[in-house]
Amino acid sequence: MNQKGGVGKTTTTASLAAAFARRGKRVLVIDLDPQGHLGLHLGVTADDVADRPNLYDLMLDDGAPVDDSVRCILRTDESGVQSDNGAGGRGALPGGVWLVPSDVNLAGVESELAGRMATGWAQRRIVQRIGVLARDGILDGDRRLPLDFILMDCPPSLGLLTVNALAFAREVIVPMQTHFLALEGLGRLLKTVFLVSQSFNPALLVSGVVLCMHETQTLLATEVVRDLQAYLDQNRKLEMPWSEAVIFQPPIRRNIRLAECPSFGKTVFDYAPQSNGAEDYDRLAGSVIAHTSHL
Amino acid sequence: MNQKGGVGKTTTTASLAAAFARRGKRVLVIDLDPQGHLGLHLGVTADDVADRPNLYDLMLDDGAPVDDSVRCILRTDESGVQSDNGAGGRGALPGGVWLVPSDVNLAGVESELAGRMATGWAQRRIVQRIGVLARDGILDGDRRLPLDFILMDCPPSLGLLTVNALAFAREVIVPMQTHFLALEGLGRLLKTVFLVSQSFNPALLVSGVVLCMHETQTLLATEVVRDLQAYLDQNRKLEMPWSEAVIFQPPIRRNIRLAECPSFGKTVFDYAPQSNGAEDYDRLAGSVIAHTSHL
Ligand SMILES: Nc1ncnc2c1ncn2[C@@H]1O[C@H](COP(=O)(O)OP(=O)(O)OP(=O)(O)O)[C@@H](O)[C@H]1O
Ligand SMILES: Nc1ncnc2c1ncn2[C@@H]1O[C@H](COP(=O)(O)OP(=O)(O)OP(=O)(O)O)[C@@H](O)[C@H]1O
Ligand SMILES: [Mg+2]
Ligand SMILES: [Mg+2]
Repeated sequence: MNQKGGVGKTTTTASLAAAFARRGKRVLVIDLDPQGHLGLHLGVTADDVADRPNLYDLMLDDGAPVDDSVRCILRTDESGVQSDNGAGGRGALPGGVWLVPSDVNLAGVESELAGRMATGWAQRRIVQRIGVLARDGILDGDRRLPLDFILMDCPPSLGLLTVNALAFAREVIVPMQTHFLALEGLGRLLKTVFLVSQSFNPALLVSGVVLCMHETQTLLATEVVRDLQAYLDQNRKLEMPWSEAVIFQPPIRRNIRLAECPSFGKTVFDYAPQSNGAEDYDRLAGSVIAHTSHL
Repeated sequence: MNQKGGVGKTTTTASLAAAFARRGKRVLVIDLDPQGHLGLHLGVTADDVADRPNLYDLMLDDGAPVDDSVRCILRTDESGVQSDNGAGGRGALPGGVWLVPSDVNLAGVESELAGRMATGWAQRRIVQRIGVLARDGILDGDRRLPLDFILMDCPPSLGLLTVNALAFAREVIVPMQTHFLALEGLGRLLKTVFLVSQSFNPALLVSGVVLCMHETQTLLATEVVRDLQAYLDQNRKLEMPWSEAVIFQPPIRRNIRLAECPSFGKTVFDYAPQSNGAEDYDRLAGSVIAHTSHL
């Protein structure tokens, strides 16, 4: 999450999911942005999803079956090699990426659910609808596969959709562009995390920041990273959800392949596996897995 | 406006305003984004504005005096040379930039005004409150200065704040990053323009697109520009608000100075007047003035 626009939330969600799958993990990604860019990045178009429930249907209608909303994006064998997209294999559990797609109607969900905010019902729709997948796993043929990760891609706002994600999440990853304005919004972001953790999700933690579109040679980037590290270190003793937050390594360098691959509906690992973008996200995935597993 | 995040809306608003002022024009800029980055870019902090009405106050309370919400950012003499920031000079009318700052509470304005959407009152708050400045000019000492331009910086969404801007504007400028996802959202953006022009503002036009953070050497940027030009050209005969839309020249090249200057609360013209960023926005300002004056 990050309320600032265009900082790499969607690119990070798609790339980390694919990188986890290449390590044999099972990842459910949820597109909370009415703009639907996560789905596009993963090769799913509006037509593909027209005949099945999407996140909007799930949030508004308890009758919409959550299993029908999940679509398989890619499968890997347990060592992470991509296998065909057939459902329900036998033997060892596959890794892979599954998606609950968004819908343009999500843009109105805040007004549509406004009447049910006071009770906290509107803020817990993802808890209520997706919780079962976290608990029971996702349907794959006639078996259910337990999930290793659920990644939620938020829109650039601190509204009801992002609050739903925070109410459900175990940890928050904050993609940030190493520009001045990135730091400026961080205080408000953390305040929102604090309020949601108080009201709805006491176990919520901010595990760390991902530096996106990092221009390694510039003074600006260096200063922003230094200021960010200082900010996080000052907060270590405070017993806040971000007291343990780190800057994940490595930073993700600016790389044209990461800008190109969404137009092919592919992650950078399919589109340009030798690029800096693939290398950086692969190493980042290793750091996130190591960091998360000790939480 | 552009619902996609981080594409250069704020940078373009601040830089064009300063470029216009350097040509002796008088520009009112209005920050519609609860994140308040336009104010920051122009050197205005939350403390500076605490004792005066901001845009949230104007939209919620008809009693808040609009003249009090306007603050002078910079003044130029009529040939565009920056003069000191004193109010109410004599003689020839100065150019300059004036700001109506935003406020974090704007994030809630959609819910707060939800009950008054049906009548169209909520969508026309800017028309109602700012219209008087367009008509009578802004207060400068004991005289009123007529405005040459009003620039409204929108948040990354197509919600009530952006609708307010569209209901008031004469023309729409769309900053776009020359990446794939930029084109993908354009259809929805234009649909919103169409709906608002139908309901509230029949004279509304899309004058054109500003290409931001343009990476001139890349194939991706070249292809995106070509696809965009084709899209605009196909729409020429349709009698839509964007039938005459152009791609403004020149594109704004990616330039680290444009990323650095907000942290100093300065426009690129103060911070790095010899940079590519300053040159590109200055030339763009000339194109926009030429294009706009024939509308
Ligand atoms: N490391 C990178 N190098 C180059 N381009 C990048 C990189 N990361 C992301 N991009 C591109 O920058 C743009 C913005 O990235 P992205 O869509 O991931 O941001 P976002 O935070 O999800 O945006 P939004 O706030 O609109 O949801 C996209 O066109 C994307 O392809
Ligand atoms: N031409 C450029 N070269 C380099 N950096 C740029 C350029 N234009 C803008 N930036 C930087 O990119 C980031 C995003 O730009 P900006 O804030 O203007 O986008 P925005 O569309 O207003 O974002 P939001 O959707 O959050 O309002 C900022 O850190 C800004 O300083
Ligand atoms: Mg996104
Ligand atoms: Mg902005």
